Amino acid sequence: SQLFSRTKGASTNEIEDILLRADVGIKYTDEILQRIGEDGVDLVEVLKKKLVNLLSIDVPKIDVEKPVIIMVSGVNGSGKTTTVAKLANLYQRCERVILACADTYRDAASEQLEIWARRANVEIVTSQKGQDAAAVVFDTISRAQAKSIDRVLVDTAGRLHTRVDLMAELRKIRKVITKFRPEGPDLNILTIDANLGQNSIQQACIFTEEIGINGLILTKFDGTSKGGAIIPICNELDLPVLYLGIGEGIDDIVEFDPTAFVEALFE
Amino acid sequence: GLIDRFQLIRRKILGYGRITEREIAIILKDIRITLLEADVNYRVVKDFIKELNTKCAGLELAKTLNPGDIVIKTVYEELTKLLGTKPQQMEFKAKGPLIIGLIGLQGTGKTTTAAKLALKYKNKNPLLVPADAKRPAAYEQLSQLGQRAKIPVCPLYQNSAKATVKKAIEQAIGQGNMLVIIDTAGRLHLDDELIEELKEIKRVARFDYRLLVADGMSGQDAVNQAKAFQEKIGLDGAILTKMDGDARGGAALSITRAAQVPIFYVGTSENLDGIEQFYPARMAQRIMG
Ligand SMILES: Nc1nc2c(ncn2[C@@H]2O[C@H](COP(=O)(O)OP(=O)(O)OP(=O)(O)O)[C@@H](O)[C@H]2O)c(=O)[nH]1
Ligand SMILES: Nc1nc2c(ncn2[C@@H]2O[C@H](COP(=O)(O)OP(=O)(O)OP(=O)(O)O)[C@@H](O)[C@H]2O)c(=O)[nH]1
Ligand SMILES: [Mg+2]
Ligand SMILES: [Mg+2]
Repeated sequence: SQLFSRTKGASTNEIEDILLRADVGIKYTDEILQRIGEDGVDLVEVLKKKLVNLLSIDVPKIDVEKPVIIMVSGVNGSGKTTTVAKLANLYQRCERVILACADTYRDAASEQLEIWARRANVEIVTSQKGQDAAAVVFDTISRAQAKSIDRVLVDTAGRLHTRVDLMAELRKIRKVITKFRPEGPDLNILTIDANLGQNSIQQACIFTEEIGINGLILTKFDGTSKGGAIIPICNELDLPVLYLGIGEGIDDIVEFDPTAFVEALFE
Repeated sequence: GLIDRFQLIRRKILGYGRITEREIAIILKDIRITLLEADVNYRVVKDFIKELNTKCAGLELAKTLNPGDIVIKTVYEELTKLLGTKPQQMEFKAKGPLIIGLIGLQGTGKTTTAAKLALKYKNKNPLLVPADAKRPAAYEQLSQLGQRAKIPVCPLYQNSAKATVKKAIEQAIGQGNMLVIIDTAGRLHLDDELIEELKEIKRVARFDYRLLVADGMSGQDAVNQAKAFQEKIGLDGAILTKMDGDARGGAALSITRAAQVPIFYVGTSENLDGIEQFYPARMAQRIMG
């Protein structure tokens, strides 16, 4: 294939350029290039196998009584609300789903998610006057239990991991969930915008430290960014990538495939 | 950070009173890593290091006591130059409203930035224009922001960005607004249809300033995005958002290098007052860590 001839016999310098351009970062790039060595082997094939291996992490097993609780967090504009809509649309094919609009901060957050709930044909709970995010989540899960709903999706407000007060709010939301599910959300997802650089690593580290993330969704993968920052993230934190966001439409979500991802990175 | 690493190198070089090409190479290697870690595009870094090498070779380093310091000082100066040298402002016109368009990728902060800019220039009697007919509740978002800032937001017209802009400009001229800020929908630089929509809006709006609103945490692709918007639509400046986080902001260099436009402002919080003047020298320091 054209890809094979382009990268066959590629030098470490050429490979370094490919990894850097993909936002893998110089630190991890140097690390992995040192490890695969220079012994005349097709470096690209060795590297691709290593990366596919690294990214092949088991997704969390969900074996609980309903409702399954899914929480989505991440920095501002990373695609949480749209991702919640996409997930809701996927699940509602076979299950009853309800959304919790736990973004009580952003202008028109509930209006935005309400439109998506209608499009996905799922129920939604938004905040009553003066309610905080944790209270919305409490109400939603209570309602889900009462009405025997299968899945609760919690959309949270965007926040920078450097904001101590906002990370505390997120811990509070998680704490409310533990009243229903002691181990916390069954899927505790962090959205990572594929356009971002090395800061994604810090985001993943802090969010995991604060609320125990157990899965990633890489959004905006339909652009020209390669999303390679998930490689050092997976190396550091062993977090599985569950889905890729590939557009603004409700159907624009696909399951993560490590092999396809690594191939695309080298194109 | 970089300064401590250089103290170590300095102590090695110091005492010799001169610096060799090899020692310059060591310093530049370290600078390369620093810039790449800061999300500066790898090609921009390559070119920058080459230029630094030439510049350092030309310096009279052998005659100085602290050649390492001179090299570092040169790096900061060159970076500051590339970032615009000194802070720049937009210029208002003597007659007629200044028309600003905010464009960029999805989720970078255009809508909040529109409101922030309007508040900053409140004395220019600004009008906010919700030229995003695509995103769910986009109009409601700008409308609520406008209410909090006490700045008028014109209505969304015929569910069309182009029609909304046309009506808005007429309204602004009629009402004597001195500033019109047009918020547009997030779009990919590769989306031909949406780029075409932007060209149509451009024809109707006749922008004085087309500002790229870019996420301060952007990675390597910032170069392609900035270049594409410059080539396809044209840019007159940029605003770098979400700089209240701990991203180093190498995207700033990608934008000034690739799109060749000044960065006017940085977004520094989610609040309406979270917008500040961009200072090239401060950005250089932040990038260098
Ligand atoms: N191209 C593309 N755009 C996306 C994708 N996911 C989300 N977006 C867009 O990114 C923008 C931000 O999405 P939101 O869902 O509002 O992001 P958010 O994380 O909820 O934002 P905040 O709540 O403000 O923090 C919107 O314009 C979305 O349409 C994706 O996979 N591809
Ligand atoms: N911390 C911080 N958050 C910001 C800043 N600017 C914008 N945001 C947040 O980023 C998120 C996205 O902002 P929007 O203004 O909706 O972005 P947009 O570019 O209009 O998004 P689309 O219209 O969907 O493309 C919101 O949560 C904002 O509050 C900033 O400077 N700092
Ligand atoms: Mg949201
Ligand atoms: Mg917007």
